[in-house]
Parts: sequence; C-alpha cells; structure tokens
Amino acid sequence: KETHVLQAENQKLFTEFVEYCSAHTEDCPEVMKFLHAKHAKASPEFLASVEFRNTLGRCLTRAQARRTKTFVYINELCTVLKQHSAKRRPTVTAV
Amino acid sequence: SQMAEDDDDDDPENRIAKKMLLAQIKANYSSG
Repeated sequence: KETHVLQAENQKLFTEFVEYCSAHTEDCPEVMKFLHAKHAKASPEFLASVEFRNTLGRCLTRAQARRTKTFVYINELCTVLKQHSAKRRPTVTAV
Repeated sequence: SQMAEDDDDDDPENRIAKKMLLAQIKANYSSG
C-alpha cells in the first residue's frame, strides 16, 4: 500500500518538474522528450522509491530557485533514471 | 525568446549540461 502512495507522490512530483522545466526549455523540446523516455524506461521499483522522491524533490526545489540552471537539474534527473533503468544489461559476474 | 536563451547561456554549468543532454539525444538517434 505504501508503495502505491509513494508511486503516486513521485508521479505528481515528476509531472510538476516536467511542467516547470518545459516552460524554461522551449528552445529544446527534445530534452523533455528524452527525460520522458528515461522515466518510461526506469524500473518500477525505483519509480516508487523514497530515493526517487528525494531526488525529484531536490531537483524541483533547486530548479525553481535557480532558473538559469534548469538543464543542470534535468541532466541530473536523467542520469539518476538511467542508472535505474529496467533495461540495464546485467553485469557479468560469472566467469 | 532570445533573451531567455541568453540567460541560460550565461551560466557555464547550465550550458555544459545542455550540451551533454543534446549529445546523448543525438547518440540515441544515431544508434536507432
């Protein structure tokens, strides 16, 4: 049940982040498409995690406070989402 | 607007992040 709550909270925060950043990246709409693609490929476990909520909250707060650094926070979020991609290739541990 | 773009470009960290994102997007398109 808690997972569903977190998932809903994170979705709301992500939508808020996208709406805010879209208004400040009108010259590069492909960047927001890229962010959406990374979000879509992220693992469901991560999307419903406290870690993702904290990252989103931090990025949104900072982006709103420092409008000239919008791309910095989009890039940060993309990097985190990429690190938690559901389609990541498993690392080869067995020899 | 042009002014907004100028504001973004004033911040070196933001400019680098923008370039990194565009490079990744370009790489994604290239790889299909």
